[in-house]
Amino acid sequence: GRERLLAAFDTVNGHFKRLFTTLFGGGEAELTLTESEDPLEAGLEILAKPPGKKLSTLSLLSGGEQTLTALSLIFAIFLSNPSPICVLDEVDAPLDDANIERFCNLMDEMTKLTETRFLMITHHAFTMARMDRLLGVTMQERGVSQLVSVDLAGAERVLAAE
Amino acid sequence: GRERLLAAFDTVNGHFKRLFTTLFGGGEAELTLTESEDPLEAGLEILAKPPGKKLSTLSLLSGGEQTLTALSLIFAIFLSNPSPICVLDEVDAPLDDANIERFCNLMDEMTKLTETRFLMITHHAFTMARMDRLLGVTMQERGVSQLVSVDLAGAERVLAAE
Amino acid sequence: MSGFKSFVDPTEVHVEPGLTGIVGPNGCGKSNLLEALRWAMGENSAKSMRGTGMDDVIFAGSGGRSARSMAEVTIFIDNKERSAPSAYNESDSIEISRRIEREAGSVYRINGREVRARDVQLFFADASTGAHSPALVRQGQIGQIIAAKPLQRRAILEEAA
Amino acid sequence: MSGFKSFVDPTEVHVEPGLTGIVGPNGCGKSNLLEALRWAMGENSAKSMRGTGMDDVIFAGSGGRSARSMAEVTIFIDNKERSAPSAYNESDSIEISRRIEREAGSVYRINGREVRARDVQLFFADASTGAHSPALVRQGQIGQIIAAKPLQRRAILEEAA
Ligand SMILES: Nc1ncnc2c1ncn2[C@@H]1O[C@H](COP(=O)(O)OP(=O)(O)OP(=O)(O)O)[C@@H](O)[C@H]1O
Ligand SMILES: Nc1ncnc2c1ncn2[C@@H]1O[C@H](COP(=O)(O)OP(=O)(O)OP(=O)(O)O)[C@@H](O)[C@H]1O
Ligand SMILES: [Mg+2]
Ligand SMILES: [Mg+2]
Repeated sequence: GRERLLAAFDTVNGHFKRLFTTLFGGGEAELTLTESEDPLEAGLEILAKPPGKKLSTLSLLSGGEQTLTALSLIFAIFLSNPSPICVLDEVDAPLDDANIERFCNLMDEMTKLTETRFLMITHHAFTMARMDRLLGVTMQERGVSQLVSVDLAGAERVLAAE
Repeated sequence: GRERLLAAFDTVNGHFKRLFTTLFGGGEAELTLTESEDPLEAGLEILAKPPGKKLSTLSLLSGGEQTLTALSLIFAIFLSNPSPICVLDEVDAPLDDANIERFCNLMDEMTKLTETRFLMITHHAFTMARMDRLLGVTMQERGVSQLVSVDLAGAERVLAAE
Repeated sequence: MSGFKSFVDPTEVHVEPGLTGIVGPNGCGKSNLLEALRWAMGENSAKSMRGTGMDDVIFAGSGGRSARSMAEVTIFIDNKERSAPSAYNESDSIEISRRIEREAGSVYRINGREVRARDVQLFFADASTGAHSPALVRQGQIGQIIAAKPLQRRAILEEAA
Repeated sequence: MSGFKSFVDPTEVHVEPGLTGIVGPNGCGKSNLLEALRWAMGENSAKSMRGTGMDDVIFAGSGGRSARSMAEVTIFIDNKERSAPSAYNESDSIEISRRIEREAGSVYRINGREVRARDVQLFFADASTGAHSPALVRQGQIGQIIAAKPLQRRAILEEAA
C-alpha cells in the first residue's frame, strides 16, 4: 500500500502544479505530506501562491481563489484516476467572469484528455454557452420536477423566465 | 429580560413572515421558540414553506431557497433594530436571475424604510446595475489593493477586464 | 428514477459524452438529480442527502399531489466493451437499482438479482466512482476541501490510489 | 486604513447613504474591506479574520513590497446630531481606531484617548452594530444561519432585543 500511495501522490502533485498555474494564469502551488514519516499516516497539506502574491495560509485566500485551488486538486486526482462520470454543482458561483472563462477552458481540455462525461449545474449564462448541450429542470407543476431539453436560445428564455 | 426578548421575538416574527412571502413571491414561514418554556433558554426554530410545496425540514430546501430564507431572517432582525451600516458579501451568488431581481427590489425597499447605509459586494452585473454607486477594488500592483471610483459603464469594463 | 425527492413522476436522464449543462430556477430539483445518482451508488448517510432520515428521499407530497410510500432509482451502464467486473460481465448492459419503502429500508439489485449495499459500493469503486467520489462535487462543498484538516484530505488521495 | 491585509497603502472609504456596490476580480481585496471594519469594531477572533493569529491582518508583503510591522484602521463617525453615548458626545465627529504591531498586540483609541477593547465593543453595541452584528454578513456565512442549531440561533434574536 505504501508504494502505491506514494506513486499516486507524485502523479497527483504533478497534475496539481500544472492545473493551478493554468487556472490562475501564473503563480505556483504544490502538495506535501505532513505530520508523519509514514505516508499511510500522513496528512495532505496544500501550499498555494497566486501570481504576484506571497505564499500564505490557505484560509487567507479569497473565496474565488479557494475555489480555483480546490478545483485544481479535484481535477489532479481525477486525471490520475479518471472516473466515468463527473458532476459539478454550481462550482462557478464564486468566480468572476475572467475565471469562469479559464474554468471553462479547463473543462474543454478535460473532455479532450478523458472519456469522462461531465454534468455541470450552473446559473451563469457564460458557462451555459460553453456546454455541448443543455438539460433544463422545471417545476411547471409546483413541487414536481420535470426534465426538458433546452437549446441555448431556450436557455436564455429559461434564464429570463427564472 | 424575558419580556424584552418576547417582544423582540414578536416583532421579528412579524417582519420575517412578510419578508419571506415578498422574497418568494408567495408561500409562508414563521419562527417558533422551542426546547424550553422559558424564552431565555429556548432555541429559535424556522419553519419555511416555499409556494406550492409542503412544509419540510430546512435542510431539504435548495441552496437558493436557504439563502432567501436566511436573508428574510437577517432583514427581519434588522428592521426591528436598525443598524447604521449593513454589509452583504456575495449573498447573491446562489440566486437565479428572477430571485436576484426580487432581492434587489427588497434592498430598494429597505433603503426607503431605514437610514441604513448598505455595502453590497457582488459579481453579478444585474445587482451592480441596481446600485446607487459603485466602488471598484483593483490590484493594479499585484498583491496591493487600491480603491477606484467606477460608474456603471466602467463596471462593465471592470467585469470584462476581470 | 421515480418517487425520488421532487421527481415524483418516472423520469429518465441520458448522460451523453462531453459537457452537459443543467439549468433551471432555484428549487426546481437540479441538486436532487445529483443526489439520485449518489443514492443509487450506495450512499448510506441521510445527512449527506440533506435529510434527517433516509425516508426523506421519498416524495413527501406537494400542493397538488399526495406523498408516496416508495422511491426507486436505476442506473443503466453500457457494457458493450465487457469491461465490468467478472461477476456481472455476461450482458451488454448492467442495471443497478435501489428501491426504498417508508419505514422498511432499501433493497439493491444488480441485473435483477438482489445484492447487499456493499456489493453495489464495491462495483462502483472498481469503476473509479461511487457515492463519495471526489468527482461528484456537491453544492457548497468545494470550499470544504480547503477548510478540511490535512489528515482528512489524505482520504481524497486514497481514492486516487 | 493602512497596512491592513492587502491594503498596504493608506486608503479611505466613504460610506454614502443608500446602496453602494463593491466590485472587482477574485482576490482583489473586497472581503478584506469588510474585515477591516469588523476588526476596528473590536473583533477578537483571528479565525473569523480568516487567519491563524491576529498578526495575519498585518500586510505580509507581496511580489514587489516588503512586509509591514503594523496595521491601523480608523472609523470616522459623524456625530453632528449628538446621538452618541454621553462619554463621547462632546464633539462633532468621533474617531475610533485600532492599531496592531507584530507580536505586540492591539491598542484601541476613541478620539485619541486610549481605551480597552471592551469600551469599543460597548460603543458599537449601543449603536446597534458591532463585529458580530447580524447586518454584517461575511462571504459564505449566509447558509450558516440555516444550518445552525436552534439554540445557537437564539443568540441572533438577542442581538435584536
Ligand atoms: N422528499 C421530497 N419530496 C418532495 N420534494 C422534495 C423532497 N426533498 C426535497 N424536495 C424539494 O426539492 C427542492 C430542492 O431541490 P434542489 O435542491 O434540487 O434545487 P436546485 O435546483 O438545486 O436549486 P438551487 O439552484 O437553489 O440550488 C426543495 O424545494 C424541496 O422542497
Ligand atoms: N496580511 C495580508 N497581507 C497581504 N495580503 C493579504 C493578507 N491577508 C490577505 N491577503 C490577500 O488578500 C487576498 C484576498 O482578498 P479578499 O478575500 O478580500 O478577496 P475578494 O476580493 O473578496 O475576492 P473574491 O471575489 O474571490 O471573494 C488574498 O489573495 C490574500 O493573499
Ligand atoms: Mg442546488
Ligand atoms: Mg470575497
